[in-house]
Amino acid sequence: PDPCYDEHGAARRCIPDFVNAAFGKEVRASSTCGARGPNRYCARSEESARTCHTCDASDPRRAHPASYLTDLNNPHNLTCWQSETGVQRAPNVSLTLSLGKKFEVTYVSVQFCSRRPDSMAISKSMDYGKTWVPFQFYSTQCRKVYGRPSRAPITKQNEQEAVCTDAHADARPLSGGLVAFSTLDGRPSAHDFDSSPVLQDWVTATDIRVTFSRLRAPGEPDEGEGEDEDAQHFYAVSDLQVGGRCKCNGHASRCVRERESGGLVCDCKHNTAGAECDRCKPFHYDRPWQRATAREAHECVACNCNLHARRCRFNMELYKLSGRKSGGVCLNCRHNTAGRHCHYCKEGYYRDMSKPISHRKACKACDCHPVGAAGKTCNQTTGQCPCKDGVTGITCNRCAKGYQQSRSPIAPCIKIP
Amino acid sequence: EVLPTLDMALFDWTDYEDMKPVDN
Repeated sequence: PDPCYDEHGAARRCIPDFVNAAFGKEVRASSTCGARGPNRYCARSEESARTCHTCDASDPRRAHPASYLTDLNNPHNLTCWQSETGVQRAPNVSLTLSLGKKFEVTYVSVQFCSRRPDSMAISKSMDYGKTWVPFQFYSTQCRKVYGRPSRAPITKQNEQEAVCTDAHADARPLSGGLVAFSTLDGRPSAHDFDSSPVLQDWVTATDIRVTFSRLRAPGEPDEGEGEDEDAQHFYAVSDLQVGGRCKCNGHASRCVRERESGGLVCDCKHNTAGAECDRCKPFHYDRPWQRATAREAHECVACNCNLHARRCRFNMELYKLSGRKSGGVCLNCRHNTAGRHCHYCKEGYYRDMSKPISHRKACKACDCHPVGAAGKTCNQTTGQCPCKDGVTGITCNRCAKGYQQSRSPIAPCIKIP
Repeated sequence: EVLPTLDMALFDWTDYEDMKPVDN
């Protein structure tokens, strides 16, 4: 059964499965160790003493590529991406992940192999990387590093803004640890997400970027200080996860690869279309497009054009006047029909009542006589043309009883003397 | 009784040339 329809075939809201949208996707790292030749790094865990190793991108056994961030995360055999060393003196290091389409992100998590950085930011793009907005900041010095207050209260007014926290900075574990950002956590409208366009927008992202800004806070004690210091300063992450759902606005239960572009798109139902089912299918504009909710699927409805038009447009005024039932206006009515729904015959034609209005020959030409008729428009129902004095017949093509044809086209029938 | 159809050929179009239907 299709989750987008109930057992009676009525449309109902449907949503794609919850997934790790990052899994298997490419991550662009601004810095990766060993990319410019082998380099030495030293790590220290809680239990063991400091040990040094070599990172070499050309040797698979010693490489720590960015692809390790989104591969299968096996806790018994951790594969870690690792930045170049000396990051304490270097500019920011960033990890950029393209999700390929809009997702509604529930959380972003970063599982560290190295110690957690003192300051990092998570940002998102909603336009495939053209522009970026902050999603969340972590720092022990929020004001100094990011110019934001620490742990600022989240209210209805600012619930679509990034906040800064030092919640990640617990001393233990020294190395490793998970930093997870829950996009709706603490946001007042989260309990009524369905009717909060602000939060629906807030959780929407096409790309995620994690930027490590500072490994250690100034003055923080540094093990092995002085001795090969740079080799200890690097970022290492085993897993970057983006938990969420493919954004389909409640009109699809899955996303599929498009055949032509290979990109991910929603498998739209409810007569919707677009990568995110964010518009109605052509000719289905009788109601305005709306996101589906738990209570109402807001299915797109075909315009009623009685089979005489292939295109229509939506008119909000008419929709409101109809009591929010129908707002479609048919365009280019064919078969000599006219009107909003192509529901009557255009001028010069009349309705053949023996055929339904949807029949392609439902409208017949008036065929008013060029001389006998006073005009070209006939009665819409009967087909009777307006006849000149003394003329008769549906098309005004005969002289009435007691009249005879004259030679004048102005008065074609004159009374018999 | 069937009344005869108006015979276009019987009309004198001299003064009404612009009204005369185009013959297909």
